[in-house]
Amino acid sequence: KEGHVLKVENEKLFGEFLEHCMAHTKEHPEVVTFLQTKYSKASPDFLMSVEFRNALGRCLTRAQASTTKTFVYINELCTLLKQHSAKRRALIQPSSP
Amino acid sequence: EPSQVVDDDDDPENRIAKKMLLAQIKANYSSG
Repeated sequence: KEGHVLKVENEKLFGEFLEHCMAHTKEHPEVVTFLQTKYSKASPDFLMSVEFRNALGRCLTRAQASTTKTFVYINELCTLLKQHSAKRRALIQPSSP
Repeated sequence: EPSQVVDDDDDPENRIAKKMLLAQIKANYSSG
């Protein structure tokens, strides 16, 4: 149940972050698309983790506080999502011994 | 009185992050 709550909470936070980014990266909408792609390729376990919620909350709060650093926080989240991509996880932890 | 325009590129950290992101997008696009 806790995992489900975190998943819903993280999805909501990510949506808020995307909305904020869309409003502040109008010259480069492809950046938001790139972030969404990274999100869709991330491991489901990571997407419902406390680690992701904390990172997302931190980035959203900071991005809202300083709108001149939007790309910095998008880049930070992209890097984190890349580190936890489902493909990368599969390579590091093979399912069969 | 002219209003002060804030440009995202005024922030060096933001400028670097933007460059990095656009380069990654370009690389992804090129690789298919």
